Amino acid sequence: NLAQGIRSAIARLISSPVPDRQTIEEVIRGIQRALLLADVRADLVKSFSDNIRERTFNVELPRGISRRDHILKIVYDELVRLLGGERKELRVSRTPFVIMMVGIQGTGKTTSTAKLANYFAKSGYRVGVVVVDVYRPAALHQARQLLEGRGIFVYGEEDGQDPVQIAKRGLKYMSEQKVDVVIVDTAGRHKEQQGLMLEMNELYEAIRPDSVGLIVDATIGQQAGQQAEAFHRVSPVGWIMLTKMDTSARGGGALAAVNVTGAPILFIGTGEKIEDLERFDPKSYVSRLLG
Amino acid sequence: RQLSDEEIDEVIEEFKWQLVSNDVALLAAEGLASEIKEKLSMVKVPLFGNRGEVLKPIFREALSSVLLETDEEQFISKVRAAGHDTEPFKLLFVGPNGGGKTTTVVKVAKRLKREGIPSLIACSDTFRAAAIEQLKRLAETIGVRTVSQKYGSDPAAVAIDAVNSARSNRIPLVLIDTAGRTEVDTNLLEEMRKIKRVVSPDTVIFVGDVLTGNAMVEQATKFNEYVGVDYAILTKLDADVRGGATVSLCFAVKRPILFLGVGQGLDDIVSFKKSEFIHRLLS
Ligand SMILES: Nc1nc2c(ncn2[C@@H]2O[C@H](COP(=O)(O)OP(=O)(O)OP(=O)(O)O)[C@@H](O)[C@H]2O)c(=O)[nH]1
Ligand SMILES: Nc1nc2c(ncn2[C@@H]2O[C@H](COP(=O)(O)OP(=O)(O)OP(=O)(O)O)[C@@H](O)[C@H]2O)c(=O)[nH]1
Ligand SMILES: [Mg+2]
Ligand SMILES: [Mg+2]
Repeated sequence: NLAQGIRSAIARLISSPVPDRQTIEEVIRGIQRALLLADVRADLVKSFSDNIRERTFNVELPRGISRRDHILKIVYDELVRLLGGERKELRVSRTPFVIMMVGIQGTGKTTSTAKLANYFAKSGYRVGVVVVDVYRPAALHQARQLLEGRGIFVYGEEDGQDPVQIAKRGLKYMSEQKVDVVIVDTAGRHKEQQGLMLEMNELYEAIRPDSVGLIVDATIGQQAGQQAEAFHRVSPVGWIMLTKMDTSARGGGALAAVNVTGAPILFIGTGEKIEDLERFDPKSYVSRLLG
Repeated sequence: RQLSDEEIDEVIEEFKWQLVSNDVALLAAEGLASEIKEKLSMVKVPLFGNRGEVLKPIFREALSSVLLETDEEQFISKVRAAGHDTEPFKLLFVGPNGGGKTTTVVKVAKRLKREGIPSLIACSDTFRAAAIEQLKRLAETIGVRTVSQKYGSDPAAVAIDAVNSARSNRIPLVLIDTAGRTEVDTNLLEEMRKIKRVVSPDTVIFVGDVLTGNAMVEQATKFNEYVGVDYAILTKLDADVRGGATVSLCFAVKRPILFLGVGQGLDDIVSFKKSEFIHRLLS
């Protein structure tokens, strides 16, 4: 009868070991759409799907798995691989260990500095924060208020003008206090602000941080890669933190940032409170990316 | 000759990719693409050579009908006229975390002050660290007074406090800065709805970040759902952005863009001219 005929036709189609061009195209289109909705950069989505298409055409479908699930598995594995495989650590490899936080205006650097400071303090380290943002009104106040009562040192200069000098004095103060981990909070900036990008390079050269964290807003769209590249050129990025993952955004912009800096994503921000910090897990990030 | 079905799909795909790579949210790009599908099926392209001449105007028209400008003069006159009542004109600013609300509130206050309209600013972000200090310091630089209470106090109460103070001091305008919030935090969305209910502002302005990708659709939709957005201001246009988020926002909530933030200085605010945007989005 007709129902049985259709059912077996579909079964044949799904379990066919020979790649069906149309089915593959439909699945790939669906994946492209999911990735674009997740803010993965358009050119990455294109090159990624070309790569996947090529691989699925040359591969026989394993038994007992639909074409769609097969492709999804390839995509999932490939994305997890691009993100470094498993969770990575931010190792405090020497003392004092100096971390510099950089990123575009409003991405959550100051809040993330406080979160990270708390994270290390909870792990038993002696922690200090140096605020070298001389532009944002009440930037020092903000860091102090966030870190109040947590036994974390905060250094900043109320009417400071020169971020490099403040950084140097701050680091000196921190070493006097025998601090193990120092986190330097910098002013927000973007790639079109030549003067500020130059300043970032000066800060990098003067501080010589052990680790530079690029703080990326998960809601960012197609600009993530270009902006990350500009930061990477003036202060080599060691790792990435994806903030505001507690929004409707899936943070696909981070893939472009990873792509241009070669840096792993180590942390995500999941809210405005000090505790809203999690270690980045590539597998759950990719599942969320693929919707 | 007319375009074949295959060609139409091809043109639509091209249009979508062009928009998406210029930061337009996928849902907005898809929506616009389906809107031009009909036009594409009726258009005549040259038998040989460049069909771009015929297609470009269709793309431009699609963007022109979705993007909404505001007549700045008209807006300012409306605020100035309201200032002659005994009741202060109230502008409520809302938006996602770090989008530029606080800086924008002071930019708008400065812009209106230049037009001869004095104002009072309510520090209704009673949550975020140093939010009150940040706003006070910014407002100080342009000689505009602020009204605040302590951290943890009711944002609506601070706003009412400011309105009362404006009324008794005959200040015609109150701008209310609120805390950043996400489109998925129902508690904070409810808090925002309550602020609106208690204060009943004359105008609600959504301040968003133009660097935002697909989240812009959900952000604008949810904020509009909870408090009704009258105007939007998008910030950080100076970060070399194609400005696709303007399309995403207008597509999602069909509300006009009042201003654009083009820098961190208090003079860095301009009006939105859609023609230059359309040119950039299609180039
Ligand atoms: N929902 C949410 N909000 C966050 C997160 N991280 C930071 N924020 C908020 O984002 C806003 C901006 O945070 P800041 O820490 O001031 O950002 P910044 O990068 O230091 O800003 P600038 O110094 O001006 O460049 C604040 O309202 C924070 O509370 C997060 O993970 N989730
Ligand atoms: N480059 C640039 N930076 C801007 C613009 N508008 C605001 N900023 C910066 O973005 C950062 C965040 O601005 P805020 O005014 O604190 O944003 P907000 O929405 O009030 O943030 P929350 O209250 O924490 O949610 C600050 O560093 C501002 O200087 C703009 O148009 N261009
Ligand atoms: Mg900061
Ligand atoms: Mg604010």
